[in-house]
Amino acid sequence: MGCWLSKQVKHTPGYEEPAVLAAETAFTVSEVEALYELFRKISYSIFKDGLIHKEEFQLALFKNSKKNNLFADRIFDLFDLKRNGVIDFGEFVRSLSVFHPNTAQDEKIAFAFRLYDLRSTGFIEREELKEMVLALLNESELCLSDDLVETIVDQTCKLVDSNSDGKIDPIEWKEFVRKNPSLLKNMTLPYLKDITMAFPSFVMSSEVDDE
Amino acid sequence: INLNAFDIISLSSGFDLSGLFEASE
Repeated sequence: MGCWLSKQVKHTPGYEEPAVLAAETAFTVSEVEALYELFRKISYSIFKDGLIHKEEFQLALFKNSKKNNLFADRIFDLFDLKRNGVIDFGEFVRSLSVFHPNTAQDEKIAFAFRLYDLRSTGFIEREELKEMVLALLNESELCLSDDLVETIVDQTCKLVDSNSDGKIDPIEWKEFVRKNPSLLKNMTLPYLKDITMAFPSFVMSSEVDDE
Repeated sequence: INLNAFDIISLSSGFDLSGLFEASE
């Protein structure tokens, strides 16, 4: 009698078929497969459970798992669509798709708004704006006087808050970004357009044994 | 002063997702 040894393909938790993700995102099937390789590398870097934890996200971004950064935290939280503290493969691909050059600008504008709406109130409030400016100054070790920070925040609020209700709503944000498109530059990663060319090392077998 | 707070914020290294790709190559 013959005996076959079969290799069981084991995917990460929350794995979704590349064809399904490609249909919903700006990526092709082979790009989603390449992203799976990237996802596996990040999600097995510390906890080795096939899910990206915040420390693994920080390690990938900063080569330091303990480096806290307000904006990286916000991006992690927005990638974590299920709000369970980790990013699974589907969340990773869907969220990265926002940063694809072919993704509609409105989607990028909406994502950036949620990013800056630190307390998820539906508005970017003056205090949030000030908190973000202070975080950046702290990160970059730039020193601006309190008066100058207040002036910059006040001026920006005045500029964006067209109905003068003291906070920035999504319509005001959209209008402001349309006049200042450079504000969206962080929302596009040019190399996502052809991951398989830019990162040939990600292109491996689409059926990978996690063992 | 003609500084826009959002322009300042966008300078954060936290927005640079290229690290995700570089670190994993």
